[in-house]
Amino acid sequence: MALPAPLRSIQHHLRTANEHEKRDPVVAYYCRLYAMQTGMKLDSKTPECRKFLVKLMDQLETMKKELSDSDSITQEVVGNAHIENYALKMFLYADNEDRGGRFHKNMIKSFYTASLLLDVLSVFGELSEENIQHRKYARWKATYIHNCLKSGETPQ
Amino acid sequence: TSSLSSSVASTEQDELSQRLSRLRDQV
Repeated sequence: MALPAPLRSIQHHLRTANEHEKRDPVVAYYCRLYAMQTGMKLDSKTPECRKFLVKLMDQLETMKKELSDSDSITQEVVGNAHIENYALKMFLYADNEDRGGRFHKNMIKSFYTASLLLDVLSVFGELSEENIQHRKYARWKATYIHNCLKSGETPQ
Repeated sequence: TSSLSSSVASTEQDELSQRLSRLRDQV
């Protein structure tokens, strides 16, 4: 289903959910939960947005049933740790590549995905200062290295 | 008509909020 324009800002989190459907369904579930919560704040009144959000809710309810034997789904405190660990793993991989001077698409994507998953952590409560800083750094690095590779410059 | 449609929208919105609360109820 096409994403209505007012909900555009959740498109990257929904894409991350799709990419993790098989690899890590817990990540996919919480990305969609974040998208749902954010989408409801953005626009849940216009018919096209409401229709989209109802479908997303259907999907979340189905996923919750399918994953009912996972503690990361039934206990949000476990889910919080799962998403945080996953985000930091992505961040550390990209940071290690960066410090080793290995600049490539995969590490850019890892920095960006880490920043999206740090957004997702907000479904569990306020982000820690450390996570806010990691998110800012990861997003900036992803943009900076992407632009360098595009223009043929070597990132510093 | 506009108050009726806004009332329908608000009811559907509440329903969505309720579903979200139920979804997040810890088992």
